[in-house]
Amino acid sequence: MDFSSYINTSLDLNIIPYRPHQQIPKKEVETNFFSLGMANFSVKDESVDELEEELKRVTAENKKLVEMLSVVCENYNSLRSHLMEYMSRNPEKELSTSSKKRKSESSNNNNSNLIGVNNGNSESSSTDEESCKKPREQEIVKAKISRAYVRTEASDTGLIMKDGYHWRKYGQKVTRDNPCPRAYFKCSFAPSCPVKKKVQRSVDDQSMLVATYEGEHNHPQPAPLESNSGSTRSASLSSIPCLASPISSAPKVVTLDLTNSKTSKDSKSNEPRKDSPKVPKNLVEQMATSLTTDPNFRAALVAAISGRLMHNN
Amino acid sequence: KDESVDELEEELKRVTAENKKLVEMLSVVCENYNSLRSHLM
Repeated sequence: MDFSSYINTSLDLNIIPYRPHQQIPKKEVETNFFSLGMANFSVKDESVDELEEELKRVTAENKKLVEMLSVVCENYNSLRSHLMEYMSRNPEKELSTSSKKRKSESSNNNNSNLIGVNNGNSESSSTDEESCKKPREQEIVKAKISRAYVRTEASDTGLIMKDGYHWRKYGQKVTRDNPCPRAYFKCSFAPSCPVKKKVQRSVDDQSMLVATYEGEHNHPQPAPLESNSGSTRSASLSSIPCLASPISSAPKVVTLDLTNSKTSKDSKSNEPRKDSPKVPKNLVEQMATSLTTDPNFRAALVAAISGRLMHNN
Repeated sequence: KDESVDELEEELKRVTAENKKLVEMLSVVCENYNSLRSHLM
C-alpha cells in the first residue's frame, strides 16, 4: 500500500534544520531513515547552485592552504639550511646552542601562533645568531689578556716599556680610579697583528709600570733586546712566561724587577758584599767550580797557603 | 540532475578531505618550523 499519495507537502512541514543563508529546497525531499529511524538522513535536497557555491568556497580555501603550506615549507627549508650552515661552521658550539634551546622554548611557545600569520619570518634568526656570537668573541678576547709588571725609578714618569716588539701609541687617557695617565699601544711589528698594549703606573706603587696585553701576536717573536742598564725599562718577552709562547691563553701575572731597587731586601743575602754590584749566584758557582777543578790554580793556592804558614812560623 | 548533485557532493567531500589534510600538514610544518627556530634562539 502506497501512502505517499496521501502526504501533502504543501502544509509547509519543514523537517530540515534552519539555515539562514540557504533557501528552503523546493525539490522533493528524500528521507532515508537508518537503524534508529530518527533524524539521520542524507542531505540530497540541496540545490546544485548551493553545492557549487560550497565547492567553490572549499576549493578557494584549499588553494589558500596550499599557498600557506608552500610558504611555510619554504621558510622551514631556508631556516634549516641556515642552521645546518651555522652548525657546520661552529661544530663546538652545538652543545651550548642546544642548551639555549631549552631556555628559549618557553618563550618561543608564546610566538608559535604568530608564525602562521606572519608566514614565518626567518630574519629574526639571523639576528639571534649574531647576538649569540658576540659574548663568545668577548670571552675569547678576555682569555688572551696578560699582564707584565716592571719597576722603574721613582723620578721616571714615562709610560714606555720595552719588550722587544714594535709598538705604535694611539691614545692616552686618565681614568677616574687612577690619576696616572694610561697609554694605549698597538703592535706595529706586523700590519695585521691584533695585539694591543695598555701601559699605566700602578695606583699603589707609582714606580711600578703595569702593561696589559690583549690578543696574541700573529708573527714570530723579534730578536731579544740587548741588556739595558740604569733607568731603561725593558721586559724581554722571552723572560715572561705568559708571553714567550704566542698561544698563551690564561691570564697570568709576572713581576719583573730590572732595576737596582734599594727597597728590595731579599736579594741582599745573595750578594757577596754589601756595596759590590749584583752578581748572579749561578755565575759565582760556575766560577768557583772552574777554579777548583783547575790544577794550576790548586797548586798556586796550596803554595800560597803553605808559604803563608811557613812565614808565620 | 540527481547525478550532477551526487557528483558535486562527491567532489565537495573530496575537496573537504583534502582541506583537512592540508590543515594537518600545515600544523605539522609550523610545529617543525618553531622547533627549528628555537634552535637558533
